[in-house]
Formats: sequence, C-alpha cells, structure tokens
Amino acid sequence: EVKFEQISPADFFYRNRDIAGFSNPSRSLYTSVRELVENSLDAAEIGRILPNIIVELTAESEVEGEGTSIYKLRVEDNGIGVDPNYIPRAFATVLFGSKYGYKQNRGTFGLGGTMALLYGQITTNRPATVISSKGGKEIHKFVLMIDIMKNEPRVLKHEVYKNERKWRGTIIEFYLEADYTGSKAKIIEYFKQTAISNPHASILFIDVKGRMYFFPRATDIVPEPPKETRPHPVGVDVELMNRLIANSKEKTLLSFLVSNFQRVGEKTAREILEIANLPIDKDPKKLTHEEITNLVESMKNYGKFRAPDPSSVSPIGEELLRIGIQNMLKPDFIYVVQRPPSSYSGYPFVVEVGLAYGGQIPPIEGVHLYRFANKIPLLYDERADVVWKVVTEKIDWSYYKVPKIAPIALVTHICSPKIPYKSVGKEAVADRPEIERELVIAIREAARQLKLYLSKIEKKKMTIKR
Amino acid sequence: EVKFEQISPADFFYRNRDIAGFSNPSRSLYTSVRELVENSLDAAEIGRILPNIIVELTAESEVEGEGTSIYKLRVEDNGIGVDPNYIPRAFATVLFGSKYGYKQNRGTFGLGGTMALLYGQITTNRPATVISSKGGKEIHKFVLMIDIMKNEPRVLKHEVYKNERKWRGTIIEFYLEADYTGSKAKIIEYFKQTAISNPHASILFIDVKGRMYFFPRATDIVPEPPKETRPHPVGVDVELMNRLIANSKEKTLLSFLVSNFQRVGEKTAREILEIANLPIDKDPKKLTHEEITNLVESMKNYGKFRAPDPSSVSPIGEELLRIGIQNMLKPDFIYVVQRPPSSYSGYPFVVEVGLAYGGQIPPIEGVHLYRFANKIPLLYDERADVVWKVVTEKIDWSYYKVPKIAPIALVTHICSPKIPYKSVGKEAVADRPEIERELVIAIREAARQLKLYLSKIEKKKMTIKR
Ligand SMILES: Nc1ncnc2c1ncn2[C@@H]1O[C@H](COP(=O)(O)OP(=O)(O)OP(=O)(O)O)[C@@H](O)[C@H]1O
Ligand SMILES: Nc1ncnc2c1ncn2[C@@H]1O[C@H](COP(=O)(O)OP(=O)(O)OP(=O)(O)O)[C@@H](O)[C@H]1O
Ligand SMILES: [Mg+2]
Ligand SMILES: [Mg+2]
Repeated sequence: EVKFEQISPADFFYRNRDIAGFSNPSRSLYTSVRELVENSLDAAEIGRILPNIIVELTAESEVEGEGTSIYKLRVEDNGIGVDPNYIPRAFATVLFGSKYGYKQNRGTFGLGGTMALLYGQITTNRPATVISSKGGKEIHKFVLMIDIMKNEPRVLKHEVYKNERKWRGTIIEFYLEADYTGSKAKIIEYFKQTAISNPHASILFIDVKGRMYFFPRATDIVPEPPKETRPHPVGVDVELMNRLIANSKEKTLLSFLVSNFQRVGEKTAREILEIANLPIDKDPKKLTHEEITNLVESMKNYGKFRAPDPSSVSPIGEELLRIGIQNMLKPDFIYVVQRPPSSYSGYPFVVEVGLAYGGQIPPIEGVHLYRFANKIPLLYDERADVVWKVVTEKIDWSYYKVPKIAPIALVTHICSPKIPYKSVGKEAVADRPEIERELVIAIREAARQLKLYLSKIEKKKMTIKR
Repeated sequence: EVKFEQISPADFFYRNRDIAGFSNPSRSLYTSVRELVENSLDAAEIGRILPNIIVELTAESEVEGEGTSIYKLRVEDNGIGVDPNYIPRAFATVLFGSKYGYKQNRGTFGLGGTMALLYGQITTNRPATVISSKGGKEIHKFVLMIDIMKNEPRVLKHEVYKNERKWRGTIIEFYLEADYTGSKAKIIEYFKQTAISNPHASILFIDVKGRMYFFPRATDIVPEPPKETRPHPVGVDVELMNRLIANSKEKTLLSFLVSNFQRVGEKTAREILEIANLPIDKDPKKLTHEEITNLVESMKNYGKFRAPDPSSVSPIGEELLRIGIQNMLKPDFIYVVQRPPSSYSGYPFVVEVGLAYGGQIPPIEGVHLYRFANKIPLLYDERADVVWKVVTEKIDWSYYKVPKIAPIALVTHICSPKIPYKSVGKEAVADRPEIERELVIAIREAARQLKLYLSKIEKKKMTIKR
C-alpha cells in the first residue's frame, strides 16, 4: 500500500521542470535559449575568447490546436569546445558539469543545458545533436537522447571529422515544442540586456521568420576572468572539512589548514589549533569525529579572518557598465558605482549599480528595473528579488526629488562565486542581509547624484522662466 | 583545466540547501520542524488516523559567538510507521519516498525529511535516530548518518525490540545548530495555522524553555483521504507514454489507453486511435518511435476529455475551514467558499477561500494573508505567491467598501495531486492562469458578501446616529 521509489535527478527535474524554468511552451523556449547562451558565454570566458554566438530558431511544423509549434533551436559558439569524452554526460546527464568549483560562473548547477535538451526530447521525441571541437585535429558530432529514469546519455550516433580549418567551438541543435510569439519579446530583451553585462560579446539571433537581430560587441577588451580560490574558513562545515581531509595529502594539521583555506596563514592556523586544543603536527587523517567537530567550531568562531579574496569574482566594471546602459537606454543622466568587495557566509561578492534618468527612458510609476547576477540578465520573478525589496522598501525616492511618475531606470549587478538564487530557475536573488546592505549603500550613492542633477535641472527651469 | 564532476542529488541539495529552506540557523530550524510535522500528518492520513504529534526542542549547548545553539529536535507521531526495510533510505537518501504517485500529499519531492537530518549532520556531526513500528510485533531503532557524496544511508546501529504495547508510529530525533529565538514566532505561527488546515490533528510543542504549547483537535472526524488515480491524458508527454508502455501488460492499444488514463473509455480511445491512424488491436510495445510521438500528439489535441477526476484531491471543507478561522482569528464576519474542482495541465485542483473581518483581527493596510497548499501553511515568500498577485492586482478592495486600513484577513487553500510550487522550499505557488482564475472568482464571491455585511454595519451606524 505504501510504495517506495528512488528517482534519478533527471526524473526529479523532469517531474518538477517548472521549477527549473520550463513551466509552459513560451517560458520553456526562453529558458532553453538563455541556458545555452549562458553556456556559450562561460565557454568563451574560460578561454579569454571574444564570444561570437549565433542563435537560430526555425519552425518545423505547427502543433494543431495548441498555438504552439515544433521548432529547431541551434546555438553555435566559438568557445573552448567540449572534450569528446565528456560531451554525452555534459548534455544528457543532470548534475554533471565543470562549474562546481569556487569561482564565479554563469552556470552553477550542472543542470541547464541538459534540461533544455530534456524538454525538447519529451515534447518532440527527437534526439539532439552536439558538434564540438577544442581547436585540435578532430571535430566530434554526437546524436544524443537522455535516459531520464537512469539519468544517463544514450548515444545514437558518434562521428569524427578532420578539423581542417582548425575550428574551435560548440554547436547545439535540438527540437522542442514552443510558443515563439509568447516569448519573442522576452528573448529579444534577454539579448539586449546580455549586451550590457557582456559588452565584449557579439550575438546574432535569427528568428522563425528569418529576421536577423544583431547585437554587436561594444568593446574588444576581454574581461579579466575570475580565478578559482580555496574556500573561506567562515563558510566551513563538517561535511566540507571531512571532504578536505579525505582529499588532502598534507601530513600536519598546520599545513592542512594553510593549504586548504584562503586567508589562513601559519600564524592564523596556529591560533585556530590552539583554540581547538589540537597539536599542529597531528595527521589530519587521524582526527577523531569529535576533534573534527571541534576544529570546525573553532574555525567558525575565530572571528578574525581577513575578508574573502575577491579574485574569484569578475565584475562588469564601471566604464563598460556605463557604456552598456548608455547604449541601451540613451538617458540624459547616468551614474555608475562599483562597491568594494564584501562577503556573505564566507563568499565574496561585488555589487555594481547604474542609475539612469531622462532621455529615451519612458516615464513610469516606480523604477524600471534591470537586474543581473553573474552577468546573467534576470527577467522573471522581480517581486521575489532582493533588489525589488530594496527599491520598494529601503529607498525613499521622493527624498531624492524623483517625481511619482518619472523616466528613471536602475541597473543592478551582483557577482559572486555563489549567488544565493531563490530557485534553480536562476531568476531571483535571496535577500541575504550583507547583499541587501551593499545594494542600499550603492543605490543611495547613485540617488544622491541624481538628486543633485534634478536640482540643477530645476534651477535652470526657474532661471529660464524669469 | 576544465574539470568535470558528477555530483549526487544529496550533494546538490547540500550545496544548494538554501533553496530547500535551509538558508540560516533560524530558518533551518523552522524548515526542519515543518518537514517532519508534514511527514507525520501524511503518515496519519494514509492510515485514516487522528494525528497525535509531539514536537520537542531541547538545548544541548551554546555555540560561542554565533548566537546559535546545538538543539535536539524530537518529533513523535502515531502514524502508520515505516517498514524497517525502507527506514534508512527514507531518512538518509534524497529523492527516495512514497509520495510520487498521482494523489494529493503534503510531501512530494522525497527530499524534506532527509534534508533536515542532513542539515543537522553537517552542523553537529552527530547521527540521527529513527524509531518506528507499523503496529506489529517489532519496534525498529536505527542510528543513521548520510553519505552525502554517494546519497546513501550509513547505518551505525540497528536494534529491534518487542512491541509489547502494540505501539504504532514514528519517532525522529536529531541534533542541529539553530537559532530558536529567531524562529520561535514563525514556529508557533506554523502550528496555529496547521490547526486550521488540519482541524483533526492534535499537536503538542515543548520548546527549549520547557514551555508547552498545546494545539488540541477541533474535530474527531478524519477527512476523506485522497485516492490515487491514473494520469489525465491532457498532461501526457512522450516520456510518460514510453514509461506506461514499458510497464504495461495490455495486449492492445485500446485496452492500454483505457486502463492507463483516467477519463478514457472505449469510445474515447477509439476516437483517439482514429485520429492517430493506429489500429485498435496493435500491441503497444510494437509501436515505433514516430507512432508514439503521433499518439501523444493526438491525445494532447483531442480536446474533448472530461475534466480531471477530483478524487485525488482532499480539501479542508467549508465547515471545518470556518471553524478553524473562527478559532484562530475570532472575527465578527466570516464567509467561506469552496470552488468546484477545476484543472491545470491535466491536474485537478480545488480552491477554498475564507474571508474574515472585524472582531479580534488587528487593522492593517492591505490584507492579512494566510496561504495554504495541500493543507500546509506557507509562511514565507508571500510576494512571490499567486495569491499575493491576485489580492494586490486583481481585487479592488475599495469597491467592496473595505477601508484603506481595515481589520481584514484572507485565508486561501489550494489542493491538488501536484501543486506548482515555485521552489523545492514549498513556500510559494506559481501563477498558473487556471489557479489564478479560480482564486479571483472565489475571493470576489466572498468580498461581495463582505460588502453586504459592511453596508449593513454602515446602515446601523446611520440609524443609531439619528
Ligand atoms: N557551449 C559550451 N561550450 C563548452 N562547454 C559547454 C557548453 N555547454 C555546456 N558545456 C559544458 O557542459 C556542462 C554542463 O552544462 P549545463 O548547462 O548542463 O550545466 P552548468 O552550465 O554547469 O550549470 P547550470 O545548470 O547552472 O547551467 C558545463 O558545465 C560545461 O562544462
Ligand atoms: N513520520 C513518518 N511516518 C511514516 N513515514 C514517513 C515519516 N516520515 C517520512 N516518512 C517516509 O519517508 C519518505 C521520505 O520522506 P521525505 O520527507 O524525505 O520526503 P517526502 O515526504 O516524500 O517528500 P517531501 O520532500 O516533499 O517532504 C516519505 O515519503 C515517507 O514514506
Ligand atoms: Mg549551463
Ligand atoms: Mg516529507
């Protein structure tokens, strides 16, 4: 009568695909496009490549009575490509990926690319094609399906070609039931906003009608990529400690602590081990259960660590953010601020904010909000986002002379090796107090500048009247 | 340089535990309590048992400098118990559970109980204890830890006792680092609201100070439990069809369709197969890839199915909902409405709404909102919920004579074999158009009654003045 089952993670995300952003045919098309484009941008970033991305949507057939169609979605990039030994699992297995390390990436879950292909497969029963080369002698082409119950790839075909022109990159092609009319505006908006957070990327979008939308790069400068760093001791827990010990080759607790955590030098390590009452030369693998718990507690309570190393973070930068906002919104006033690095729960993060006013911004009651996290535009779940909370509850816009209806826009970017997303759909950021505080400080600084500007405009009007 | 990893689902939810509701020590205590209480309520429901649940929190030790403590959390119920063959995986493996069928349960993901124990384990390094009996000859006691990287239980101890007093139920005991002061109000509120949606449950809560909070049952009537039903054809996709075919013993397409889907009788099955151009006596296991796709398309476009069978749904009921709201809010006015069953994406659902005014309700700008889904109180993420969207955007309260500041409260309950939660944290329901529509209709009906009541009150005041 009580029937127990174990389900695979692919099965879990198949059953709950709305949580991953596949809730209806138009949203599913949007999510598929963004997941693949974000993968392409990550692939360029690792190789310090100027990204060239082509997104092509073609209509295959109408689906009667549904208002949807079967489309072919093809995304091509010039990124670093995928090692053929990993292609099947990278695209047909969930919880498999290369972005689990401690540094800022667009991707984070090991889920998005596979979910797009999974959605296509369950709505069309057709396999996906992945073609990739790392720029070497060979180009590999795989035709794949996903065994959802086992969370495994099924390789239907694998062909290898000579890479005569030394091509490097990845092409994904798959079919899905979708509603382009319902998602077109969001998809175009996604590309426009991606241009702000990735000004060095060139994106071409060809839609079902053959219309071309070209988003040229605004700069040839490749941003400094983030570096992988060690975890910060403030974020440690017993599980992490156990894993670090299991993987460690260090012979003493002193060298173990220094080499496995950032911001832990010899002096700090000695102090921690003194608090934990552990000898500095003990073999980490010989620690008892209680000693490990004690060590973790001592690290969490030490309280004197330097702030986390921000080299695992890669912001947009004030100048490029200004250019991007100028190009997209064409305002009269613009003020951009990049906050110094801060941290939450041991994770470093940087907040960047741009406030724009006037010009071609349409007047609105409230504020036009453009939210970014790790250079990804967030176009859904605005009300659930920490930025919305700050803008509506912590900023009194009238104090800064902003009228109730005003041509005002706010652009926010939060970047970190770990963004506290509220859901695997990556559309809203949770209101961690440290992040909220940084946003408040940054937005108020920009709002003060706006107040000065609006006062000047006011004065000019008075002068003209007389 | 690019390092690929496969992570287990336990590892995934460990790394992203904030998404599952374990974002900080006070929220984690709240989530642990709710996940275990919901498991106990589900266990009573299956056995048509009047639930007696005891939740006991004891402080073990202070955690210096953190404002948190190590607590022991113990939850005991008189539910149907757990088969000892399944206890280790039920509580120490994620994506393992008994609630994956097509009927309304509080649990749905196979995740919650294990996540509470996982959080306890990573913050205290201590094992959990599960004691259970199905009322037979034996009581089984397991001491468990979770191997997070493998998503497997580690049984440290397994003892069997004679069940001399024929006890039936389950006891969970584990340790976790938490902040009771920060979550106390929410935990008490959770119990109060659970009494509304589960008026037949009796809950005793003993907190860290030894204070007892008793929530007695308001009725001895056990609600009609939901029944498992076949999937509705409107929700079919290729993956589901492939699995049904693989598991089916039916020899013909006709009997296959009739026995695997609700609302498909012989006549309907014949019409579908005619549209799909498939012979009624074909062996389902002999269908080609294309034929399966074609069959799924024909079913999705058939358009003439009867609405989904609501016997997989178990609402609170108008009378019990009224009693619960009366007890909790003590209003002067109360109006309750249960909508007829509706459906979204092939899933039946029922909306129940209670509107209360005056009496002991404190005046508020807006509306006090009490949201429920599958008899679970939702206390977080209000702004992300479909009910918030309806209450703030689709209902013009002033039209119903409700003043800007008013003693008004709205209680909403949505129940379905599948609730479209926005996240695995189960705190907000997505705005499916069909659900939104039912909420609007129900709330407007109640609001019209409130308008009549407020007009009467108005008239009386006028009469008294003269
Ligand atoms: N265009 C691409 N070029 C190179 N590698 C890619 C590309 N697309 C995907 N990959 C590889 O496949 C892996 C899996 O991709 P997938 O989108 O499923 O997960 P992810 O990007 O790691 O995380 P997320 O779920 O957050 O997107 C990536 O980690 C990356 O290594
Ligand atoms: N108190 C209990 N009595 C009986 N069975 C229980 C109890 N608690 C848990 N179980 C069993 O253990 C399984 C796993 O519980 P868990 O909370 O992890 O997942 P779930 O309740 O199925 O889904 P969810 O993640 O949505 O809570 C349940 O499906 C149920 O069969
Ligand atoms: Mg990705
Ligand atoms: Mg549960």
